Amino acid sequence: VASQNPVTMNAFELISTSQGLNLGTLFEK
Amino acid sequence: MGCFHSTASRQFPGYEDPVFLASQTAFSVSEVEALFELYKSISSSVIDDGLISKEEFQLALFKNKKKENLFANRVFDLFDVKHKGVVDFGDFVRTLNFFHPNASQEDKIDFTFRLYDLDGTGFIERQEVRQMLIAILCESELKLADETIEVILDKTFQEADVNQDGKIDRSEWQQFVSRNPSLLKIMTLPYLRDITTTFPSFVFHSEVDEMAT
Repeated sequence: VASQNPVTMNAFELISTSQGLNLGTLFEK
Repeated sequence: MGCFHSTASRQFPGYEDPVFLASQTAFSVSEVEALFELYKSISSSVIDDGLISKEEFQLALFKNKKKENLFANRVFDLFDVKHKGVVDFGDFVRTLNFFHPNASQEDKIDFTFRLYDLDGTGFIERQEVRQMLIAILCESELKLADETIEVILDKTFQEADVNQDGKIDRSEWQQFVSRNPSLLKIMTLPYLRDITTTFPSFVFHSEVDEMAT
């Protein structure tokens, strides 16, 4: 999920690592 | 750019005049036309009907149409502004506008609130956050014990849910994000600054005069 220890992160920091939220891939040809 | 007049783009369902879309968003006319090149490629990847289905959206996102993902579904639902089950060109441009580097922080915060308010009640509830945490753990194959998930939820709600009513309202979300600005990182796509160089072929299909760009 992330390089940081997940337990030290808040829930939304963890959630925002989802591939489904990384719209940058739409622009990759 | 009026050399290559074509009416092909106008036959796309939901196609809107780039000049009009540019006037409503942070995009220039040329950028809207470049986005149309991307839109055409996504909307024809499974069925060439000029509309983006959820399957096509996921294919563009993951390069694999079989991948089910809670967050991709949520993002698609927010792109599907008219709730038709498909995304048309106007929806596509207006929603990508939230991800523009020049879009306001307020708009970006509002978008993330709607994204995480899974059932649209106007609150981000603890069970919704739990559901999203479980989804991210499945996606990443990271294993966390149920008690650890509850610890993360406790910590998050202690910080975000100021009035401690078990749910996060818009104002609490705004304050929480202001204290944790990294949560907005997903809301800015630097690619949108370079869209005309990524999709230069838009110049061959441009329907507007250079003066308008």
